[in-house]
Amino acid sequence: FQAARGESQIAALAELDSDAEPWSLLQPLYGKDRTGLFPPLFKVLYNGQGGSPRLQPDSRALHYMKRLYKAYATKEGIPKTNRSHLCNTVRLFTPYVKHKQTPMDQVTGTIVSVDLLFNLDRVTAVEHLVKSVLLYTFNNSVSFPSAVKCIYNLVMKKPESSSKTPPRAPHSFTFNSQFEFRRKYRWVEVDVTTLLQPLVASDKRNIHMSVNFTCMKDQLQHPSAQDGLSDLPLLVPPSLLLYLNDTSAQAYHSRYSLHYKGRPSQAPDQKKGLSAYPLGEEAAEGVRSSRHRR
Amino acid sequence: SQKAVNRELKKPLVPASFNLSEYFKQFLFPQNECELHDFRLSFSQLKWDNWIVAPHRYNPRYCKGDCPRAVGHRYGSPVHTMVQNIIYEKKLDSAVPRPSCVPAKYSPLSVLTIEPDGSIAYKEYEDMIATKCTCR
Repeated sequence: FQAARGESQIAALAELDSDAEPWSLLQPLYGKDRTGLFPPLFKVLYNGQGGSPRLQPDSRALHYMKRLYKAYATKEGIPKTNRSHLCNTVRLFTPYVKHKQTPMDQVTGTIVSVDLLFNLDRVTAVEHLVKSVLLYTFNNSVSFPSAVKCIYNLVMKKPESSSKTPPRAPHSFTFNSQFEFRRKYRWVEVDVTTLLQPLVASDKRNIHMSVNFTCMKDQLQHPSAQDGLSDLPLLVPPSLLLYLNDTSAQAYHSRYSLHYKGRPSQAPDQKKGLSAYPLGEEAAEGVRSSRHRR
Repeated sequence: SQKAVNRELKKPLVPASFNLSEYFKQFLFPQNECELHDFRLSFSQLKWDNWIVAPHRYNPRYCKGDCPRAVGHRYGSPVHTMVQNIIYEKKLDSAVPRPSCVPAKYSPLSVLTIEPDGSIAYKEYEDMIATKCTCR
């Protein structure tokens, strides 16, 4: 029977027209989904999603992830061994923006909030959250006449309940972080690990948050600082970056991440709030802290 | 007669086309021994470049070649492999094949992909590039 099945399999393959897309050759010949056998990458190929139309990501987000790739892997795609981060997976989500912000309030300098909705369905159950940041990327490096101080206020909201259940007071908690914009940044990261940790761990995949900035009024005296703020690129909705440790057998586990396999992920401390470091410095900081931890 | 002896002496010992070094080589280094070969693949060839952003080139490499007798020291093969080789060579059972040349070690691969929902994922997968061959 095995031999016969093998022949029918070969015959079935031969029937596929020669110029069929390669992933169609991976289609289950018996119609039964066997994707559990393959690592996630081949699961995509196996299901033929390789060719399915897909939403195109934001160009700034793609540029940032290409830089991250260059920092983490060689040209041939081999993960660099000198890396300090504990994760073997990084996912970047662009938001569905719910409310457009209104122009900045001239009196208090507050840039009115924007509501963000993120759908994290792509995060699998075996991916444990190590760190999460909101990422503001600038088209070109932004320079301010002087350091600009802002208060960043983020409110996490319960995903809107369906019309059946009685409306409840929005379950939200506020997260304040103060940070300074210095010269020449291509991106700014706001660490939101403590907010997302419980949600991702409890398989919540729809994240609803509202964000607003209040920049110190005295900074606005200087007319050019005012100009600097009015076109502050923070008005661009941020992306959500998740640093994850994939604990499945097919994922690569460097010696760093083995410490974290199966343990409650130890997110870095939140006191620093904003980490507006270029990738390199943060990576170096990661080495120091991991050495300290060890 | 003298003439016949002279004629015989003039005959070359080995055919003119015979190459001595080639002849000995087959004993020193068996032809196409089991070893690692490159296979450079670009995802655009597979039309996957619309969702695999990086790397641009992927060389999974593969193992190919004959397993020589002395597989032990050269490939770190277990004694079982030599037993299988003897059975094969002595044709004790035609169903028993010659030991195969297969990968023994791998290295991981990092990929950057665009997911169907438009999000971007950086993932590191284990065992994606063969780095060493063995006979089993």
